[in-house]
Amino acid sequence: SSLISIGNKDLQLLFDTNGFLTEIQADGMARTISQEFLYYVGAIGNNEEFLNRSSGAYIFRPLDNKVYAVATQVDVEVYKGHLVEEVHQKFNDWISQVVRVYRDKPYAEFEWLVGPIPIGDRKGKEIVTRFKSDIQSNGVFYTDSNGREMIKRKRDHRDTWNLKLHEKIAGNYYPVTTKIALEDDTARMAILTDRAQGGSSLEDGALELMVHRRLLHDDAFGVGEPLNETEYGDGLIARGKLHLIYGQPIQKAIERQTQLETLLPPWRFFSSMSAYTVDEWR
Amino acid sequence: EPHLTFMRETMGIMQHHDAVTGTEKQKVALDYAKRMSVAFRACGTNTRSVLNQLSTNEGAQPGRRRRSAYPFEFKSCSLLNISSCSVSESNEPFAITLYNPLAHPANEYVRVPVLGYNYVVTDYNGAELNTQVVPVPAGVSKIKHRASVAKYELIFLASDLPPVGYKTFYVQKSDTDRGHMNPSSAPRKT
Repeated sequence: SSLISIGNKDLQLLFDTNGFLTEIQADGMARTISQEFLYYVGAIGNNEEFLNRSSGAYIFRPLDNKVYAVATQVDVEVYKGHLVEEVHQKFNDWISQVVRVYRDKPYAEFEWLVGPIPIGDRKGKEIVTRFKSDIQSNGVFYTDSNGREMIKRKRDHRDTWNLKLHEKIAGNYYPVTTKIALEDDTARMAILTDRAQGGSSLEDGALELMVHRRLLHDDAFGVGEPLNETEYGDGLIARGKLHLIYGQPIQKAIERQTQLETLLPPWRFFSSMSAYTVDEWR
Repeated sequence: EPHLTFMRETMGIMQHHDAVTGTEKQKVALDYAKRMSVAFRACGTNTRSVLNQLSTNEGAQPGRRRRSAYPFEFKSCSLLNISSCSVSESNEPFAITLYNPLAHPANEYVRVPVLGYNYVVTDYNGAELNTQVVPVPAGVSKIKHRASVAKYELIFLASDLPPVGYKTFYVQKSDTDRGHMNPSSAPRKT
């Protein structure tokens, strides 16, 4: 086999020869899935015109509605043990990720590291991660409302008026505080976040979340400066975690439990024990 | 009380719509980060005091003289997300205490930045736990301002953490070579 696989008895992730996620086996199913990092170039507008503003702190507004891939091949290292199996992926010099599955956890963890976003080409960039499955979601997906109930979203649609979208990407982005999900009759895919992010489903079966952005123009909504964080030198590096839960559509209890455990993890306190042996400590 | 009040006031400031959405000016973002850092550090004194009262070693060892009013540090490592912690990166044995804020028991895979791969983790019963070691990802170890010498992450399962309660684990370097724990990546398949 040319595939790399990691997992536990309930969940298996397979990676192709280019290092990308390609298949998930969970809940008795083997389904196609992919995950990659992409970026949008921020729009540069004329801020004196209300409908032609730059992408900035207040608004997400990609230039020309195009998305760009960051890598066609990923460097990978695989570590397998009896507690966790993980794949270390390097997409380019400023994007890397660890994908891991713990022995008895029902989810896969994607720990991403993005930055400093290069701006040598004088283009602002907004980085997203996209999970693409074969789930027939028919344009419907769900985002949470401050970690409480899930709200149904439909691509290119608003419930109370006839919508004509001029910006197909930004117009379909919604706030995600802790969870974004989609499903059909046979499978459900949910992604839990560790922080508030923007997210969408721009095609059936696909979920994407924005993880980091660096922009060179103010959007003229009030902040008065571009979102270009250079105080620490080259720009900020961000690191965070996503949890992927895949299974039958009825598996929502696992999502709620995982949500609690990941958003309210145990507090850790460290104490030097140089003055105590293990028996004295006990 | 002043420590808690500083945290309360900071959390109040963090409810401002610019703080919630990230539309504050950069200088203000830096001030927010500074206030949060000071608030966490101040409240660290409170958690240290409380945990030392709860975990006093008097009684467990009658006649033993306490070394100080607060013998254990109970330090927070706010850079654990980039695998950096001064206590666990020293060569000394250390204890890690996990406080579970949930109202039900929790199982947590703990990841601790360490220097090598020969470690023993012991629970309060004296039982040795299963551990695993993986390298700190290359992307993390190359972060320019990361002041850490940790090359590995030690992983163990802290099971059955009591609801709104805590458990402590003792971590020490092993005298014997536990070479089987040396993490090595699987060969790249082509």
